[in-house]
Amino acid sequence: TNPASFYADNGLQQTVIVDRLPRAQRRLVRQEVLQLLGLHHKPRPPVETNPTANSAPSYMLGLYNLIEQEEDSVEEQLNGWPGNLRHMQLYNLTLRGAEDNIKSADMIMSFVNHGGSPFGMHRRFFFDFSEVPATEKVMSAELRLFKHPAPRVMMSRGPFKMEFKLVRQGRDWEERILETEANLTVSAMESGWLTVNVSRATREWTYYSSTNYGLYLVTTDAYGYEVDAADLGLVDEEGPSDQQPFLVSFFKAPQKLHPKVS
Amino acid sequence: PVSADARRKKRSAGEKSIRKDDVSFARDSGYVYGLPSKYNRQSCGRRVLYVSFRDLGWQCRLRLQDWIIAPDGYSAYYCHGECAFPLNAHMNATNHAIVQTLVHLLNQLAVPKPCCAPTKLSAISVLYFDDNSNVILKKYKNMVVRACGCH
Repeated sequence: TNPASFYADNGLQQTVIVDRLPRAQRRLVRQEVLQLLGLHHKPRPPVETNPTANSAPSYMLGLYNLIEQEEDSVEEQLNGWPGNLRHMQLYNLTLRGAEDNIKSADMIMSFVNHGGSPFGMHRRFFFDFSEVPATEKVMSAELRLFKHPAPRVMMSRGPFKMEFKLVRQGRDWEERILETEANLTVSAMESGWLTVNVSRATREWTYYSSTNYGLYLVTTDAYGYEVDAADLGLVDEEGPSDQQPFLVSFFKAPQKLHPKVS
Repeated sequence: PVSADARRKKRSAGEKSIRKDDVSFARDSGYVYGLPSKYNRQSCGRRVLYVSFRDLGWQCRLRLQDWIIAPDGYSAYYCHGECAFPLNAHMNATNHAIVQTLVHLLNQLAVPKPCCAPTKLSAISVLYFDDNSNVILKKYKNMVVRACGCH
């Protein structure tokens, strides 16, 4: 009924609860903890009923568990931690590929897609990088998309080429230029999470957020005809929440020459 | 060096011998032994300080959603206690701290005692939502005291 939030011992191996702070002081202490976390205010939580069940939070929770267990060997994690294994299987998370990024990153951030509904056959992705400090160094970034097996009629048209294009502003303010960012070849029956390397685009969006016009996905079949990504089994914003596309970026904090000691 | 006669005199003066139990009690309870109980002081050591995000109302619960996904809280610890003579009884005293203690005994007004401060710190990772429902996993360095010592 009266949560304390801070627990300290009294030097006699007895833990006492610091609950006798006046309300104003307690507010100050909360503010100090927020500042320690590098935040100016308490973030507004999502309004959904269970936001951690969504694809991005669930994936990030898997990463968090991996980091917490980093001192253990990979074998121990695989044998003794079913929750971790489940996350690893679900998101193709293996330490082999992501080990360097996860271990050396100071901040890992997932971004929700604000791309909206598909634009004709093209699919648009937009991730808001305006809140990311330009001083953060982008190590790498991955776009993650979930794909179901395509209908059998699509099998004869494969393999399919997924081309991710970076949207740039042209000379005119209305002009937009599409520049190839990444390519991926998938078969019709392929299912699971697809990972696309979008590090170059993410670097641009971080350092120059005003140049962020998002990504376009153009999907073509083996004969060069355009295909709707939904027909290929790609999950869009209408699909299940735990299969929504999202972007994960690995950041390294800038080196401070004279860090402020607190 | 103390001569054998002097030692005998001291013993006969009824100096209280220190039992093993007393020493272990003093060590466990964090008090410096050898001082009158009135002046008992805590020796430098790591003390418990736990910050509960859950009790702050910042942690996600099934019904009440909030912004920190994990962890529930963290053991920050803090260093507290005195670096008094003899420093051998204290944790991780540096050679310089021992010298400083001796110089402090000679000139208490000019030279302060060594400080009880963290010697090893470690990081914690916090997973939280931002204002745009993005999820951030951030490593915060130097948040947990691993060891304390006299500097």
